[in-house]
Amino acid sequence: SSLFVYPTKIIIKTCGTTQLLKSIRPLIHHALNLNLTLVSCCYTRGNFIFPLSQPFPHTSFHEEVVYLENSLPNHLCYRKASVMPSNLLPSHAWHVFSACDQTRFVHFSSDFYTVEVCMTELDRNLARKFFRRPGDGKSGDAAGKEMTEISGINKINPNALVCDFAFDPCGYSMNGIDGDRYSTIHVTPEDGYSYASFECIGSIYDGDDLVRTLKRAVQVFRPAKVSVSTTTASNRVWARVAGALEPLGLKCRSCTADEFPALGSVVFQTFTARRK
Amino acid sequence: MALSGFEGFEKRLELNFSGDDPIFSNMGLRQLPFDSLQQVLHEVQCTVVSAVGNHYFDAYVLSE
Repeated sequence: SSLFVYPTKIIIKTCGTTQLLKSIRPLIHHALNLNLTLVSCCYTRGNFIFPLSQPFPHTSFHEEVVYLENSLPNHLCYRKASVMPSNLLPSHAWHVFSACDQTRFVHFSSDFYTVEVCMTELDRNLARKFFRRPGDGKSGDAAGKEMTEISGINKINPNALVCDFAFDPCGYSMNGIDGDRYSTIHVTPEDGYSYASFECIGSIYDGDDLVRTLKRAVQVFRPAKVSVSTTTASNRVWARVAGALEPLGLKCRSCTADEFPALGSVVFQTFTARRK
Repeated sequence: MALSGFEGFEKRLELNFSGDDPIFSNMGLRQLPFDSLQQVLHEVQCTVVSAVGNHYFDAYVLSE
């Protein structure tokens, strides 16, 4: 799991049975003490593999939306919740909620995009790299650093400063920081429910950077199923995604788009390996 | 699929703020005391296991 704190933005991404939405009220409270007012909120997730294990308020998307609605101040009056389906991979639907105030609704524009990648059915040999050797005597930081190198994660963005951690007996998380841009990877390598995520932000003026980065990130895991959510204010960044994944033997099976307040366009694509 | 296991799929929350106070314009939320962040993360049921930062932002790896 990861937390990013910018001067006027906070991003929290958590897995397992965490109760992420319970952070909203205390964060708004702490920000108010710094004379900062909430202007927009965005919540996204895929389909849980084990939905029945999720605690309140994550027991269903409906329950999450009710909780979000009740946690946000009234001035965030432009709100939308939607489940973006994948026709071929119903297990990979994308859930989006966004809300913003009037200023953000009228004047929102951004040159940045956010890409969220969810990968399942990882290559078994590659997933093994995210298991620790029993009794290795290493700290989580040291073991994490080793996994970053042997997996090739350090080559995704060689310019990034990487902060990594290996969990015991398995699992891995990293944050990459490169100027004002973050990237993050989380890995659950156990066979039967193996999962890895990759997320990064970029500028619409970056050219082919996204293609290179996505290729490198997905090659680390060689998953059988991939979903990619691309969020941009006004650009066809999503069109570059297939160009990155199809040379890796992944075929685009579905593509859904929708508009959200304070986010712009969210495009959700799913891919499966041609060998399957 | 296994009957139960660790849930890999994440939940992601992004909050954006604005403020008029020039004193806070450079650092803003980065001025939050670490105790306050820990308190928030306690609600989520996470803790910080590793951290790094630069001129622009702070990044924390969390438990779970």
